[in-house]
Amino acid sequence: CTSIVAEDPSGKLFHARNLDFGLFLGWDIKNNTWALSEKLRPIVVNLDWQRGGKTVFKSVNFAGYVGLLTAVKPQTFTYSMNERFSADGGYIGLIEWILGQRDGSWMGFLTREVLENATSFTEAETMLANRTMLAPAYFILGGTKSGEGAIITRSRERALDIKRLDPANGRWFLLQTNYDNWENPPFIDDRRTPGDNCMANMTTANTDLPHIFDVLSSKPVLNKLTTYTALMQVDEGHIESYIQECPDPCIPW
Amino acid sequence: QAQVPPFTEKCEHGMYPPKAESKVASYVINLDLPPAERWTSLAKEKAPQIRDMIAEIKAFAGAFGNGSIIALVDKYLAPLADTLPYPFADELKGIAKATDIPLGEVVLFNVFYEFFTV
Repeated sequence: CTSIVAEDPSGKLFHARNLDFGLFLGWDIKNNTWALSEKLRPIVVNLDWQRGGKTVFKSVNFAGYVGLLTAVKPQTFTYSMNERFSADGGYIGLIEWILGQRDGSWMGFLTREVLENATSFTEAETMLANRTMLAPAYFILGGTKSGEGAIITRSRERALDIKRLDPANGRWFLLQTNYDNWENPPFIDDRRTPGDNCMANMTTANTDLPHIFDVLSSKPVLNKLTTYTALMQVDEGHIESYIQECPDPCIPW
Repeated sequence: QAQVPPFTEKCEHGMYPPKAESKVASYVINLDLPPAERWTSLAKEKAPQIRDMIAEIKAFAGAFGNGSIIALVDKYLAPLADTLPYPFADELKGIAKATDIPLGEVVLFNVFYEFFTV
């Protein structure tokens, strides 16, 4: 996955992501596709979650999956989640849960709770940073005010790091893939460097959803695992998403 | 034809808007409905595609352990639903009912992230 939070010169915030999933789950050598990614694309849906006839939040989901991977709470915050691989992975939390140790939160269910209940960027950040979880993750948040953007790197127990937007010091965007931001990504899966380069080429003056879509459509940020691209703008409570396919030649991940 | 590292990096321009057929359709989830009914309409409409996707996961899992993993899913993951916090257990049961997919397989899809992060 690749998530981006970016701020334009006026302080307007944009949040976008590629959802990549299906690695090692069956490579179709005839069509150069991942079998599971192909099956996920037809079930991508935009959801408008309403209470009393009014929107509480909007999300992009896989039909049948009740948790949240990509969402916007209008005029409040935007959210996306990237997978974080770890030896201390979610299967340990799952076994603990089955054995009766149930103090941790499931990723998808915690994020539902955050989108339903958090009333500010800060509150969402606190909830996502501090709850014990069954699995590690990267949470990417955008707010409504200049500088409100964060990558929360989570272990199962705690936030290992929170990296924030800092436009006053030149950090006008944050880009997160599937590796800790204080370490170099592996050379066989470096989507961060090309993504950062394309964002820098875009420049802060051109920051808007169409230009960020260009970055997310650039290989290898776009790859054979990419199922959809979502674009969000918090002030307008806007979310739109597009099924993505990566034409050959294209890196498998 | 798949490209292997080191790849050629090129920043795309003018990709937006993408083709109209790639735009994702929108649905409403009514949080005022009982959890078991919130997903009924969407789940029924997408049932064939959800079944296809879960079949793919089962085919992958079935490649290991001669189908024993699938048997474990059906046996142990359905009861797991009742340990999940409100309202998720009821939502998953509603989806299973609407799609006619075994509850254990709906649970598997919803906890797949926890399985997969190793």
